[in-house]
Amino acid sequence: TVAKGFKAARNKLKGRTEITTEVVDEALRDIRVSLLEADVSFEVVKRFVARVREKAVGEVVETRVKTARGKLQVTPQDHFIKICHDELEGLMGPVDTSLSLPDRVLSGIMLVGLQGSGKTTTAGKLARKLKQDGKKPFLVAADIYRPAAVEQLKVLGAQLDVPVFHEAGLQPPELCKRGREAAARAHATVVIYDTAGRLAVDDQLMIELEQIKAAVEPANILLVCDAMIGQDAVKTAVEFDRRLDLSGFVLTKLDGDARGGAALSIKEVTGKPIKFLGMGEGLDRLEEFRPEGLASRILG
Amino acid sequence: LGGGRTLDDSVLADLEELLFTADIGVKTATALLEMVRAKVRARALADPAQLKQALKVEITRILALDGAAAALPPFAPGQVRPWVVMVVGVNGSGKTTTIGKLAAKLKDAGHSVVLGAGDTFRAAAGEQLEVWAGRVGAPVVRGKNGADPASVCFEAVQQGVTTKADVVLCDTAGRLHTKAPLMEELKKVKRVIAKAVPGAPHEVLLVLDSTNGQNAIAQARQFHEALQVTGLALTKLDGTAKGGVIIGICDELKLPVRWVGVGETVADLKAFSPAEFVEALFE
Ligand SMILES: Nc1nc2c(ncn2[C@@H]2O[C@H](COP(=O)(O)OP(=O)(O)OP(=O)(O)O)[C@@H](O)[C@H]2O)c(=O)[nH]1
Ligand SMILES: Nc1nc2c(ncn2[C@@H]2O[C@H](COP(=O)(O)OP(=O)(O)OP(=O)(O)O)[C@@H](O)[C@H]2O)c(=O)[nH]1
Ligand SMILES: [Mg+2]
Ligand SMILES: [Mg+2]
Repeated sequence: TVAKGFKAARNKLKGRTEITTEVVDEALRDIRVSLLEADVSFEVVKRFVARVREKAVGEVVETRVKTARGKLQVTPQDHFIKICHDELEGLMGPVDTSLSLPDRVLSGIMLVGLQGSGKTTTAGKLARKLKQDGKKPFLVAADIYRPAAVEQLKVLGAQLDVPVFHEAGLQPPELCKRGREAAARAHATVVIYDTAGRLAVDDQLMIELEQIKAAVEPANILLVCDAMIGQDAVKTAVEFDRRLDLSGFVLTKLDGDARGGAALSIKEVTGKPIKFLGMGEGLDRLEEFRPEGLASRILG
Repeated sequence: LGGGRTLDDSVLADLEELLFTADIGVKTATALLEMVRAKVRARALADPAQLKQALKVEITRILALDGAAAALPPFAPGQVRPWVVMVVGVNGSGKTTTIGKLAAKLKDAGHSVVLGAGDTFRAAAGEQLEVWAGRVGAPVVRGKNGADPASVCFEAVQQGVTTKADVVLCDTAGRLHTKAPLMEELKKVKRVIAKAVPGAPHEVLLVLDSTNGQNAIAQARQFHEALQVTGLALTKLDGTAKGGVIIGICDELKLPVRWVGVGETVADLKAFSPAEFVEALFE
């Protein structure tokens, strides 16, 4: 675990009145292993280690000077651990779990992502949460490809008593446009578009998403990402963000033991915030993102 | 002051990056690179191409388990009938889709197939399998919504027996391996299937999503411990994920990869080829 890595790093520094760059490098090796095992992207780990090293080596010089003058304020070990935690917090970024849902306007939330990441389930969860928040949600079933995808969303809508729009024979951009019109007629305040899973490298299907965006101009576009995802997280997040200018991410299936290191990577690389966490299959299992929870999980 | 970085160091650094970004994982990558370093030290290898080749050979060796790419079940006349496959894995890994594709392959090879809609939990799971059943022309046994998955699979296997089908494919609901009651449910499904046909299921197929990172190892360990997995299917290899985590899984658990999923249509299932997989890994 990364905690093991941090523990090992901490132990390497214990009891020293000064830390040398060699010890810092040794400690960083342990941390690097832990972050990679937590599925943090290779590049992000590289950058993290480089930044921590730069700061820590600077600290070494500083504490050495202080010792020479006879004052030692903080142990080098605490210095180092603090640098790591600060850097990690920096990677987690400022928390922004807000959705753009101004009053008296029909606002859209478009869910996108790889196959099986949890979009349809998340659509249901968001509808439930918004209803609880006093909004009037409306679901649009825009996955015309997956067998029984529309049926799946309709079952969730029925469970929540939230209307679900679908019209056979339409392509997704037109379908979403008509869905939005139906939402407006129903006096809904939030329309949630569930789209089909797709590969970031599938040009045709990525263009389809751009067309949906152009057709209904959703105020919120969320990439739904499976917390178990590995090194592919960055490629996927960057491409979806490049095409659609995402509002943020939903990280799903965090009720398992996946370390969720992808969370660090996608946030770091796109600058977009993680808004929600999927914590189970039930429609009540949606939480707002809290960095401490995720940081301590990635740290093991 | 960069310190003399030899050609070896920079080549090894490149290989390390390649392995890590392919989700091979620290433990497995370290072991593989140590093997390569040993060859470099022994002067057995000189140039970068040879280092890469040594890696390819070693990874192919790990993956080429008995049964890997031994795709269709043994169907010589008089052999086990129905051959029962129980399909398991975490949520969204591609189980239901893989069953549809596998059913098509089996039918194309002249076998009769029965599908068991063992996911009685998730919204529209039975409907999803029914669409696939219609596409391939195979009967599907369903229970009511919320029915006991074990009894649905039991009925499916029974139907396989009475209709003298060649293969029964049982779908199950996705579940995270960390959920003990859900893993217990799967164990019960397996026990109950054995009541319909002693010795069944003949294959416990764990479906792994190749976009997963190191968590796939935990999945494989836990599903294997609970159910004695006999084969793996690796899905979504048509994406940019390399599925490198499979190397450590095969090395540790000796579970053969039977199939790879390379898309969402009925034809997108290929028998696993270690050599092809390794080539793609190094692309
Ligand atoms: N344990 C757990 N399972 C989840 C979570 N979110 C979704 N799932 C499950 O993951 C599986 C896939 O969910 P879907 O909502 O169908 O995923 P999707 O992204 O719509 O899939 P496609 O439309 O095929 O791309 C289902 O079994 C869900 O019940 C979560 O937070 N935790
Ligand atoms: N690109 C690609 N997509 C795949 C592949 N296999 C499955 N999928 C897609 O992945 C998504 C999930 O597939 P399912 O078959 O519903 O997965 P599952 O494991 O049965 O999901 P649950 O029953 O909810 O746990 C669907 O959108 C499939 O079309 C594959 O090999 N490549
Ligand atoms: Mg969906
Ligand atoms: Mg399924």
